[in-house]
Amino acid sequence: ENIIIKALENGVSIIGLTRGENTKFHHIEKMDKGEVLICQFTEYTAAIKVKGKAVIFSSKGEVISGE
Amino acid sequence: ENIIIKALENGVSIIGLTRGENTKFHHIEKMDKGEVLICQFTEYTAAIKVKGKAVIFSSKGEVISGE
Amino acid sequence: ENIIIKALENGVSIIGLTRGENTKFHHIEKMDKGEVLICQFTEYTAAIKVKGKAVIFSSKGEVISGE
Amino acid sequence: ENIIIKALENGVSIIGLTRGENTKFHHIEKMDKGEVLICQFTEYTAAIKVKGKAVIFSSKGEVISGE
Amino acid sequence: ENIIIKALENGVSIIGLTRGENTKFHHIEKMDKGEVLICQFTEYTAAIKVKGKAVIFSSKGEVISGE
Amino acid sequence: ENIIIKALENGVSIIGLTRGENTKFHHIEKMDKGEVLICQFTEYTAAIKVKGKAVIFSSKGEVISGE
Amino acid sequence: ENIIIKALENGVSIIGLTRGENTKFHHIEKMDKGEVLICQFTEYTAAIKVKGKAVIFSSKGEVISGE
Amino acid sequence: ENIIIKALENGVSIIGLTRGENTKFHHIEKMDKGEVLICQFTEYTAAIKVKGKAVIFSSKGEVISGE
Amino acid sequence: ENIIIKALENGVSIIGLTRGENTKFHHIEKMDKGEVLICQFTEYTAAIKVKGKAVIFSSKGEVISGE
Amino acid sequence: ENIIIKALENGVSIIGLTRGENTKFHHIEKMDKGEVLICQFTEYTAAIKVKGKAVIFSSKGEVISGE
Amino acid sequence: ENIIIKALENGVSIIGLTRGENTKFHHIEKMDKGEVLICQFTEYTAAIKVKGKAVIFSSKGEVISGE
Ligand SMILES: N[C@@H](Cc1c[nH]c2ccccc12)C(=O)O
Ligand SMILES: N[C@@H](Cc1c[nH]c2ccccc12)C(=O)O
Ligand SMILES: N[C@@H](Cc1c[nH]c2ccccc12)C(=O)O
Ligand SMILES: N[C@@H](Cc1c[nH]c2ccccc12)C(=O)O
Ligand SMILES: N[C@@H](Cc1c[nH]c2ccccc12)C(=O)O
Ligand SMILES: N[C@@H](Cc1c[nH]c2ccccc12)C(=O)O
Ligand SMILES: N[C@@H](Cc1c[nH]c2ccccc12)C(=O)O
Ligand SMILES: N[C@@H](Cc1c[nH]c2ccccc12)C(=O)O
Ligand SMILES: N[C@@H](Cc1c[nH]c2ccccc12)C(=O)O
Ligand SMILES: N[C@@H](Cc1c[nH]c2ccccc12)C(=O)O
Ligand SMILES: N[C@@H](Cc1c[nH]c2ccccc12)C(=O)O
Repeated sequence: ENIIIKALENGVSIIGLTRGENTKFHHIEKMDKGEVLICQFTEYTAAIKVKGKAVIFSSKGEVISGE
Repeated sequence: ENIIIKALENGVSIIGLTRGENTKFHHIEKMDKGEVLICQFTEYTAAIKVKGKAVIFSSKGEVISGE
Repeated sequence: ENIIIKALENGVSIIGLTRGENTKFHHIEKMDKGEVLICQFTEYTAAIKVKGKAVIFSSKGEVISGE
Repeated sequence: ENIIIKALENGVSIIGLTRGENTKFHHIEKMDKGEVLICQFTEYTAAIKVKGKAVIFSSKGEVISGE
Repeated sequence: ENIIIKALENGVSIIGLTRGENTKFHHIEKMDKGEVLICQFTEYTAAIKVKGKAVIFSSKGEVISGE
Repeated sequence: ENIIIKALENGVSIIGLTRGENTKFHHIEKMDKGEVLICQFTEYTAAIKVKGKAVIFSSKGEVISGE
Repeated sequence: ENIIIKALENGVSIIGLTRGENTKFHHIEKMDKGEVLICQFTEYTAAIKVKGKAVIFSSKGEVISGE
Repeated sequence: ENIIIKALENGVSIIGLTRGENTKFHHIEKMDKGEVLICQFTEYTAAIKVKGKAVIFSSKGEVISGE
Repeated sequence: ENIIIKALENGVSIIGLTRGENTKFHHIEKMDKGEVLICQFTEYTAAIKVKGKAVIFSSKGEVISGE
Repeated sequence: ENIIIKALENGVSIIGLTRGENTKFHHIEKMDKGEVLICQFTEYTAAIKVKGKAVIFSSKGEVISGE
Repeated sequence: ENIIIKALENGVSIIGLTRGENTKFHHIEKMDKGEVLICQFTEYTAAIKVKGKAVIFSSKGEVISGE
């Protein structure tokens, strides 16, 4: 399954957390207002954290972050 | 399947419990109000515990923790 | 499939029963009111027992334990 | 698929029957009123018998035993 | 898929028929009124016969035997 | 997929036809009124013939034989 | 997937056509009125021909042959 | 998936086209009015051509040929 | 998945395009009005082109070519 | 999954983009008004670009290009 | 699953982000108004970023970027 994240303001961070015994941040994708990232879970990404105001589309519906 | 967790207050803990004979906490992800974590079950994570006020989105619908 | 369990009172026990010829308790996760555990069936856990007042969310709907 | 069984009275028995040429009882889980067991079919369990008053949740809906 | 059978009278027989070139009875589970058996098709069981008054729950709905 | 057959009269025959180059009868299960057989297609059974008055439940709905 | 065929008159023929480079008749199952055959596609049967008045139940609904 | 074809007139042709680099006719099944053929795509059949008046049942619904 | 194409005029061409680095026409099946072709994607066919007036049935619904 | 593209004007281009580290155009299929191409993603094609006025049918519904 | 992206203005960028420990841009596909790109996640593409005004069609519905 993939996750679609649309930034609703500048400076939103979409963070990839590592898969494995340790859980660290391996990548932070900076997003400007209106930009959209479509991303998957992968061999390297076992969790995704969203900071800032954005809307997250998944099979569970829409979730708004940052409020 | 992945689980989406949105913190409704500061200081929410999302805890990964180990897979295997022993069940221990392997990671605690601290969340501020509005932050969202999208996470999977993995080779290392066989259970996830949520402490504090948050909303949990899954295929079973929405569950509010912390009340 | 995973199971979501929300404690409705303090002192709820979520018990993992072993897979295999013998059926024993391998782990008891103590839960306070409002805490949520999302857990899977695994190589080690073939049955899950819930004691105390909690709500159990699964594909079969919601079941309330402890009454 | 897993089966969810909630005891409606004390002394309910949830019995695991062996897989294989012979069919014997390999485990009896005693349940008090309100307790819930979520269990799977496994390499060791090919049939499950329920004695006493309980409600059984599965993909086929709810069945009440013991009446 | 599993089959759920609830006995509606005492003395119901749930019979496992062998898989293979020959078809014989390998096990007869005697059921008292109200008792429930949840059983699978397995490497040893390729057909299940029900004698006596019972209700059989499956993906095809409910069938009442014994009338 | 399994097939559920309920005899509506005595003397119903449920016949297993062999898988393979030849098609022969390998087993005839005699059924009395009210008795139910739940059976699968297997390595040995590639077709099932029903003689006499019975109701056949499958994913295609209910079919009545013998009329 | 399996196909269910109910003969609506005597003398209905259900014919198995071979799988492979050549397409021949490998078996003809004669059916009397009311008899039902439930059959699969197999390693030997890649097509099934129905002659005479019968009703054919499949995931595509009901088709009446012979008219 | 299988295809069900019912001839609506005499002399309908159901043609199997070869799988592979070349596309040729490997079999023509002649059908009389009312006869039904249920056929699969196979290792030898990668396309099926229908000439004459017939009704074709598939997961896409009903299509009438020959008009 | 298979595609069903019914010619609505004489001289319709159903063209198989090769799978692989190069994309060429490997087969053109000429169709007369009313004729129906049911065809698959295969090891040799990675795209299908339709010229002339025809109706194309697929899981995406009906599309009319040639207008 | 396959994609169905119907040209709504002459000179529509359906472009296959390569799979792999580099993303280049490996094939351009020129389409005249009314012509339909049904195409898959393959070992060689990881993206498809459409230039000119056409309608694109997929499981996501209909999209019109070229406006 | 594939993603369909239609540019609503000239100069839209559809960016492929690498799979693996590092997350970099491996390809930027420039799109003019009305052009449509249908693209997959692949061995090389683990995330897709969209800059500029476009509509993104996926199983989660339609998302408009660039506002
Ligand atoms: N490194 C962890 C990341 C993770 C996935 N799900 C989690 C839930 C909670 C805490 C951490 C995680 C793992 O591979 O499993
Ligand atoms: N370590 C346990 C974690 C676990 C999963 N599900 C559970 C249910 C109850 C208690 C513990 C668990 C296991 O791998 O199985
Ligand atoms: N140890 C048992 C646990 C179990 C699973 N399902 C059960 C049902 C009844 C009793 C015990 C069980 C097993 O692996 O099978
Ligand atoms: N030992 C049996 C248990 C069983 C499963 N389904 C049954 C139905 C009827 C009687 C026994 C059974 C087996 O492995 O198959
Ligand atoms: N021994 C038979 C049992 C069986 C399954 N389905 C049947 C239908 C009819 C008669 C017998 C059977 C077999 O393995 O196939
Ligand atoms: N022996 C045949 C049985 C069979 C299955 N489906 C059929 C349809 C028609 C006639 C015979 C059959 C086979 O293995 O294929
Ligand atoms: N022998 C053919 C039988 C067949 C299957 N589908 C068909 C369609 C048309 C004609 C023949 C067939 C094969 O294995 O493929
Ligand atoms: N021989 C061709 C048959 C075929 C399948 N689908 C087609 C579409 C168009 C033309 C030919 C075909 C193949 O194996 O692929
Ligand atoms: N030879 C190409 C055929 C093809 C499939 N899908 C396409 C889309 C556009 C252009 C060509 C194609 C391939 O195997 O991939
Ligand atoms: N060569 C790329 C093609 C591609 C697929 N999806 C994409 C998304 C954006 C940019 C390029 C692509 C790949 O194999 O992955
Ligand atoms: N290189 C990363 C790309 C990625 C996928 N999902 C992500 C989510 C957040 C940040 C980066 C990513 C990976 O393979 O996993």
